[in-house]
Formats: sequence, structure tokens, C-alpha cells
Amino acid sequence: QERNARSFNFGAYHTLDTIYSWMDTLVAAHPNLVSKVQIGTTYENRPMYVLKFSTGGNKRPAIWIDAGIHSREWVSTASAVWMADKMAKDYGVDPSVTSLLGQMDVYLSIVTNPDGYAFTHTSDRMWRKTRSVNPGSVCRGVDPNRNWDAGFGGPGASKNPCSDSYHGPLAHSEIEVKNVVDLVQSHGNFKAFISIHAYSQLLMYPYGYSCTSVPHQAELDSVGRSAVQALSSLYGTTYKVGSICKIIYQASGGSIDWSYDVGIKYSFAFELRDTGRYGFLLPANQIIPTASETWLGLKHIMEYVRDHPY
Amino acid sequence: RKLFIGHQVLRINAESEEHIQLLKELEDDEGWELDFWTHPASTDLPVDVHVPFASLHAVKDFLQAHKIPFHVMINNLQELLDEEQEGLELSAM
Repeated sequence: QERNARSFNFGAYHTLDTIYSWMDTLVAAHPNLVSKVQIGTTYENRPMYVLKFSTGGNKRPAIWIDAGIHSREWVSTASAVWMADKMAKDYGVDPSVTSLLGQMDVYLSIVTNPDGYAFTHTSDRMWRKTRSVNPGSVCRGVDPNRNWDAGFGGPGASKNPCSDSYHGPLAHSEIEVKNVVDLVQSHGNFKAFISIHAYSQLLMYPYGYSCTSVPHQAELDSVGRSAVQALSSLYGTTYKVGSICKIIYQASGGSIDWSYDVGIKYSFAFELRDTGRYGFLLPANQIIPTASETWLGLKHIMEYVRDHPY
Repeated sequence: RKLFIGHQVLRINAESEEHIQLLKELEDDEGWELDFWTHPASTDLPVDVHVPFASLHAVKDFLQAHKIPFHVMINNLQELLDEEQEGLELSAM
């Protein structure tokens, strides 16, 4: 097992156990900054962990970041591992990260769909959904990004349990989704909610369930465009920016629509890079470049949130 | 472990609304067991479809018949997965 944070290979894909074990080494290396918080268990009874970056205080304004809600999007999870390490190492070194963590907490969920992720390693690399049983169907799993209480069951989600975009029987029926909802609602002071997906090179804001513009559309668009400028500055990767509905398609029950509708203004979703040749199967040697450029975009958003309290 | 020997991923560049509609019909056809990695929505974004070996000829014929441009993005999905697995095991060692 990867027992030493210094020997961990960030340029490789890892199993769930290895990632969970690495979280312990990160916490051990930065005990006054990072803690591993269990937010619940999955359908198959695996623990769900988030890394909490905090320099103190009680329920400070916070930023939520999740990766890997779609289990086959491995580069999302791998990038989150790299970014967790980066944020921990940059605290006290990079004035921007130091200032951010001096004022806000960051919650980072690296593997938001642990059952699905484990399944991609053992049985089906192309698995996207959760692993819950659907009564009356031979097909398992719900798309955890169609299961949130935001236009639930509307256009762009399937009622067919065999579909990869099956919305599930009820909003928040998936325990993995409910665990995040419960954490965010019980905390009550999240100011940003950022979901990291792969691939297609997009930075999106609400809505997906509707093609109408959100009240903060102009501001979110402007923040998104500056974030993408920062991201592109490293390797020239081109991103598109816009609302989910306008730049991809109408999709209901998505996480950032829910977060926006519960009052978290700065809600964004990244679709990380692909080279146009690999789709979900981005070679491991591109993990660090992907994570490095994404970090710049993410950091820009976090700085903006820090500097624009509401 | 599910294998994907001979499966391909096609990148389709729809050029018109008619193409998008035809691709949506393809998406609704469950018989070919297609896995749309990106969905047909507009001509701005390419559509990537994972096609099982058994459906390859039929899907390519369909696209050619309707003059919808495409190219093979991944020639043999399993080869790429084998490389990925090898990297993972090497790293674990």
C-alpha cells in the first residue's frame, strides 16, 4: 500500500483502497490543516470520506468540491487527489491559498461514487452509475447526477433503470447523494459548490434542468470565463463556458442546479480535458497536466468566492 | 471482468439539425447497445459513441448512408484498457 505521501505516484490511476489509504498519509503529513471526515456510507456499505481543509473556526464559510460522481471519469478523481496534495502543500507557501484557507474551509470529496469506482476497477471500466438495485429491473444503478432535487425527473433524465442517465425512483434516493445533501444542509454555510467531471473541456453553471438563465448568469459567466483563462494559461487547453442547458443539453436532477437553488450562488461544474483521442480513457501520463491546469481554474473561482462574500 | 475486444469509439461530427435528429434516433435504438459518451445535442460538440463489435458494421453503414461524418477515435477499446491496467499494476508494484 501507498504508506508514504512522498512515494505516492500522482501520475497513475489508483484503486479505492489506495486512495483512501493515501488520504490518511495526507492527514498525517498536515494534521493541523487536513482531516478525513466520514460523511456516511454507500449502498454497498463502503465509507464515504471527504477531506476537510480548515485552519480553525466553527462552520466557517466553505467551498464544496466533488470529483468522481460518475465513476468511469477516472481523471476527475485522479486530478482531485493531485489537487488535494497541492492545496495542502501550498498552504503557508502560496499567499493565495494561505489567505483562502485563513478565511474559508474547503471540503473535497475525491471519490463521490465509491461503489461505482470500485466496480470500474473490478468488473466494468465503463460503469457510470451507482450500484443500487432497482426493484423490478435486472439493471442496477442510478445516475447520481440526475438524482438531485432540482427539476427531478424532467427532461434529460431517463425513467428507464437500464439507462445510463436513469434518475432513480425519488430525488436523493441514492445514499451517496443524500450524504452530500445532508452534509451541505447541516453545515449551512457553503458559498460555492463545484463538481468535477470528465471529459469535453467545459466549465458550466446552472441551469441544466431549464434553459432559462439564472439570476446571476452574467456574474457566473464572467467568473467562469476568467477561470478558464487562468486554466488555459498553462497549456492552451480550450474550454467552453456557459450554462449546462445551453452548452450541452437539457439535463435535470443535476448537483449544481440543486446547490444553486438552495442558495449557493457560486455553483460550477467542470468537464476536464480530453485530447480528442481518448474520451474517458485519458492516459495516466496526462493526469498531472490535467490536474495542474484545472487547479488554476479552480483556484481562480475559489479566490473570487473568498473576495465576494454574500 | 467485462471485456471490450474489438469495440470502437466513434467520434461523429454532426453538420446539421437533421444529423442531430438521426443521431438521436440511433441513441434511442437499444438493439445496438450503443453507449453514448457524449450525446447528440448541437453541431458545436462532437458525439462520441462506444460501439460494440457486433454493431460496428451496422452503425457505420447507418452513418455513411446518411452522410454523417465520423472517424474512429478508439480503434480497439480493450487494447487501451489493457495498457491502462498494466500502468495501474506497475504503479501499485
